[in-house]
Amino acid sequence: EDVKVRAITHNLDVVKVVLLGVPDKPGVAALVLRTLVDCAVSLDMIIQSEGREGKKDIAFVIPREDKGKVHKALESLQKMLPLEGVTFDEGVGKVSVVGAGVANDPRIAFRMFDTLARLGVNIDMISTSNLRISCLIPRDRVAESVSALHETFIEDSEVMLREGS
Amino acid sequence: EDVKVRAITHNLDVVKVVLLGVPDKPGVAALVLRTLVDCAVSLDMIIQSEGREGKKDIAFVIPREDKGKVHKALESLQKMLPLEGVTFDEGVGKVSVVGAGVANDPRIAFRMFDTLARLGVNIDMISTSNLRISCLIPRDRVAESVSALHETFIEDSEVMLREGS
Ligand SMILES: C[C@@H](O)[C@H](N)C(=O)O
Ligand SMILES: C[C@@H](O)[C@H](N)C(=O)O
Repeated sequence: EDVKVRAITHNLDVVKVVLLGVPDKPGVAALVLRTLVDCAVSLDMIIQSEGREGKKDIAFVIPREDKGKVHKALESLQKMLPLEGVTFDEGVGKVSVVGAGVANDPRIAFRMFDTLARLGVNIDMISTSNLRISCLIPRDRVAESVSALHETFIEDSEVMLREGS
Repeated sequence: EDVKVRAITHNLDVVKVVLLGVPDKPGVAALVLRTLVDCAVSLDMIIQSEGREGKKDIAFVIPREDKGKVHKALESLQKMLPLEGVTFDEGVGKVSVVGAGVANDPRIAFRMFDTLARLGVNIDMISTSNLRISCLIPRDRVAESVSALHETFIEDSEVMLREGS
């Protein structure tokens, strides 16, 4: 199944921003995005998962150079929108396993998460699409994680192809 | 910018599964995926966001026919892994805005979330990749949401193209 994995990518130019405990009702996500549109930032990921008691966290990833203006924009937002807090985390990096259908096959996600686990790398956030499984992990573990993922998915499959031919 | 949006897609064959409050340490995501691999299920989304106090929720979406075997597999997992609970939600459906670069432009995410907000549709989960912004919403709102998103992104841009020619 590894033939599906086409590449391992990473991005160190990321800051994780989390709006904690926003009201879980219609219009809130739109308001948050409106704020980001107004400060002309580009986004790398938007993640919203399960919440608790009528509240949700909305997390997104921005380029490091945009931290200042997003911080400013979210300060104003907090006057309009009740929330528990806003956090900025510069200690993360992003690694992704890329290829058609990767997210649909749990074996690929398993091998990605297991590779990171074996390095003792904690997975902070996970987001998938049919073409990509992306994880936020500690920034200082990105380089070795990329190598290890390469070994799991790319080098092994090259060996398999050679053996098969 | 709407020329980026190539299609609106949806999926009603989904059940949202959430493992609540798993320990946030290396190896946990791998163990969860191992369990899913062993019950041969296919996955549609995996989402993990911010947690609280050393715990995280891991959410994923499975086909409705797999609910039984995943339920069984997660019962065994709960013996091995301390967690707060496991929930199954059959009341969701998935809608996606698809196109190159859609997730990087907050204006597209804004217009998607705003379209849903105007219908009074609550957004339960959000996951993005560079090709797709996906939302889980109430199942009984999927059809009208797809129409509205089509109107926002596809029909308007066709009008724009005609006017421009
Ligand atoms: C939390 C936020 O996503 C909210 N549920 C909304 O629909 O906007
Ligand atoms: C919660 C889970 O993702 C954990 N952080 C892990 O690395 O496996």
